[in-house]
Amino acid sequence: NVHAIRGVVADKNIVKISILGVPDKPGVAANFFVPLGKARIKTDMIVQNISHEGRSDISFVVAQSDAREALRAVQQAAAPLGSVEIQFDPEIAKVSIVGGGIASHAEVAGEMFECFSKEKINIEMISTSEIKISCAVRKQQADQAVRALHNHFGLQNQKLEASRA
Amino acid sequence: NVHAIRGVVADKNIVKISILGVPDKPGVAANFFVPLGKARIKTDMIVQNISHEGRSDISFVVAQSDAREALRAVQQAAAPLGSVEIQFDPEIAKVSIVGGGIASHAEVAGEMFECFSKEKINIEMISTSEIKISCAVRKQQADQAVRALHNHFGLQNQKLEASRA
Ligand SMILES: C[C@@H](O)[C@H](N)C(=O)O
Ligand SMILES: C[C@@H](O)[C@H](N)C(=O)O
Repeated sequence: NVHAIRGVVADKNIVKISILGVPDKPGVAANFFVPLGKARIKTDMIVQNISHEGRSDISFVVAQSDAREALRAVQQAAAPLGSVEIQFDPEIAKVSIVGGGIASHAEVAGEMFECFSKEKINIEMISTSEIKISCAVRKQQADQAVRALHNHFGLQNQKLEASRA
Repeated sequence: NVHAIRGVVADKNIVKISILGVPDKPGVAANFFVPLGKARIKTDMIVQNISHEGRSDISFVVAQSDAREALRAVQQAAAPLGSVEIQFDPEIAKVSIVGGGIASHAEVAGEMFECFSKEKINIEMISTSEIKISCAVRKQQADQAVRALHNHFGLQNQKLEASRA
């Protein structure tokens, strides 16, 4: 499936903010992301999974240079909600495979995750689209992950890197 | 920001499978998605957020026609792991905004979520990339969500629909 994947991208210039235990009802996501937008803070890898007992977590990443302001905006938005916990994680990287063939190649996701497994790299978050699979990992493991993905998908000469992909 | 967003896509021909409480250690994601790939089941909207007490949830969607086989593959892969719960949700739809301007327009995510909020539509999962923001909602609310997004982003004449986007 060497043609399914066009490249591997690692983004290390990011931090992760997780908002834990938000009420899973209409308006809550807007409550956080409208102020972030008004503050002109670009968010990426917004991830929310299914809720448990009416509560959900929302995580996202921002550029390191936006970390302080993003955290402030989220803390302000969280205040009226009560029992919400905010976690800040500066030691994260986003490692992604990109390619038009992802949606049509059923095996690609498992192969990417198996690369991480063989390197004993823990996958902390996953977010996908039809042309991109992104995994959050420890920043110090990003280079190792990229090398392993390049080797597996035969992309040694097509390395793409972006400081804010 | 009418140029930031190129279209709205709704995918109703999908079901959601959530694997709850998997150990958050290397190899677990591969444990599920390698067999899915071998069974040639195309997965989309793979979502995993941060773990709690060493356990995490992994959700994904498949085409309705793949539901039975996907569920079987996941149940088999879960068996050795012990206390893992599998949830199956056929009443889900994926509603997405697509556009090259998403990454560079900080306000777009909040505006999308605010559309759902105004319609009192609950956002059940979120997965993003630089050119796409996808939200999982109840299937019967998908059309209403699409109309609201079209109206907000001024896309009445650019409606894109896909049975498997
Ligand atoms: C948790 C959050 O996404 C909420 N369900 C909302 O619709 O805004
Ligand atoms: C939960 C799962 O993603 C696990 N962390 C893994 O690396 O496979």
